[in-house]
Amino acid sequence: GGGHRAENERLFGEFLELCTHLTEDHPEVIPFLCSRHQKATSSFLASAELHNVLSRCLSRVRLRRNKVYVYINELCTTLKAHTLRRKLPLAS
Amino acid sequence: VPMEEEEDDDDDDPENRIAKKMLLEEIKANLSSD
Repeated sequence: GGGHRAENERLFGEFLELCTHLTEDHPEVIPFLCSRHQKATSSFLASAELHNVLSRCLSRVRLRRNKVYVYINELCTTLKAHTLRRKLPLAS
Repeated sequence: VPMEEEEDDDDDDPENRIAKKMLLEEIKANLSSD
């Protein structure tokens, strides 16, 4: 596995760069997307599925910038579905 | 002279507006649960 990892990282970086300019009115959105990305499983980060979602979101946001939140939301939802469950109990 | 904007309205798309609202609510919920 891992064949798509580097390409996925590159696509995600491109998507972030593009969306940073388009979400300047809400600067909390990009860090949130990054945190979703960081919490995703490593197998998903290297998957063809993520590659497809990123390619689609990237090309769509280029065509329809006024739908940027639709594509960010789609990506966040996809990443959330592949998140590592890491709920640590809080020590009192 | 007032300028007419026709294509440059980010919030004009209803789907985008809903997605934006959902996303911002989720971010807020995440911040408060931390």
